Amino acid sequence: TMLGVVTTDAPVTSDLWREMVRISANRSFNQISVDGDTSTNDCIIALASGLAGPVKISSFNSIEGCQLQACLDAVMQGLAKSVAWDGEGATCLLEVVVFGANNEAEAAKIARTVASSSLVKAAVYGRDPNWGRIACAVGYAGIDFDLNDLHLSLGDIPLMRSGQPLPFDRVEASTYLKQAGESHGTVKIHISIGNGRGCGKAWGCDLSYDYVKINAEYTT
Amino acid sequence: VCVDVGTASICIPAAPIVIPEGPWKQIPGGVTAAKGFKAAGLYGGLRAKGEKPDLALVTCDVDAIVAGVFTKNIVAAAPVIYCRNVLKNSNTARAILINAGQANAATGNPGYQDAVECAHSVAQFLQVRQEDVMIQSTGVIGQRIKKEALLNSLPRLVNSLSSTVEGADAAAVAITTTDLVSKSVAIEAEVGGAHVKVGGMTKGSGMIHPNMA
Repeated sequence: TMLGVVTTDAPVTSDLWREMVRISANRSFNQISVDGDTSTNDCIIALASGLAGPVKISSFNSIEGCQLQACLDAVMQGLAKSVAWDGEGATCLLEVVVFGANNEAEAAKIARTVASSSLVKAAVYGRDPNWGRIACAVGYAGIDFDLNDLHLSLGDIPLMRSGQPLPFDRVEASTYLKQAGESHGTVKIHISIGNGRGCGKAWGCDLSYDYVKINAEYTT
Repeated sequence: VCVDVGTASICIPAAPIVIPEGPWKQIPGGVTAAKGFKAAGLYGGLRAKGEKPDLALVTCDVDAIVAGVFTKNIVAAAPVIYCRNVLKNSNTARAILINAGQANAATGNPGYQDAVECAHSVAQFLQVRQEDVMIQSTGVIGQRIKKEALLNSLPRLVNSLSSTVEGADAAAVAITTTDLVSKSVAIEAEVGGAHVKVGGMTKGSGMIHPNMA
């Protein structure tokens, strides 16, 4: 289960605050996955005291509305990433960034599908730069794209370009994954599927033996 | 973060939270960084094992505009149903009570009444309306809240409320379950010419694939 409480002293109207929280949740907590199980209790409650100023922010399109949304996104993404980083049994955080989609929602869907893939997560734990599993998850995400536009990279190491696998230094790529695991750091996967302006991010973690151990022993 | 009493069993480190770069600066404190907020966390005897804090309270000195996003799981926990019902008719809130240990999910009508009773008791202590109190629960599914232990702890919890970083940290620890780290962060930025603070805390380690609306 994930729970969250967000507070701000920004003066904001009720309707706008609810819309802002909805948007930020979609850009943060709704973009993480540890094990693919949706809890009965997931909940974020966000309170705005309004004590920072007298003038209420009421427009989503105003400068101050955009500024507050950006602040809310930053806090909620930071918190959401920390949940994925602390995933049961995890040795590293997985950050998936998708570019070139038609819109943010499509990019986000692909990113989360990759971050949620058990086979991608297990490969990361095994320090296996398995571009095939990543490409597979991109393909079944339910978003249409031209295979010839697919580019993948692991950190700074390109693995696929224009839908074709690239020669790469397997030891270097595996070392990248190993170092992230040993330092409980971040593995970054970059994906491009076209020339659209939509981009999105998702976060997960690797899948280790410890995940099974923890949940086999946790009585429900 | 060490809170309440000094035993090693209740200490967990804070998560290294990386905030995206932007026109803001990270500041100390989590849910208490913004003006008007207090928080507390303590051990109330709800957890099955250990004496890590398991009860948190976040309050606001004024009627705060409230928003919530909740799991779309049809088998929603009692506190989720309770909060959704309250937010249908109310735009403001004054407090959030959170317990760890029992999820109060799949507990039927008695579980829902537990959530209502807990909100009612907090409201009495804070002298606010019952619908001003939100409830969150986490822990073992299928178990009702250890209500007696919770209610007995409320006076101490309310008396522990603080606008300090320590108050925010204590609350962040108290909401954890299998988490290895507590998760709390705050930022400050200029918004529309005013210095605005946004802070938060979260918990979560397993059963994580949120789908909230």
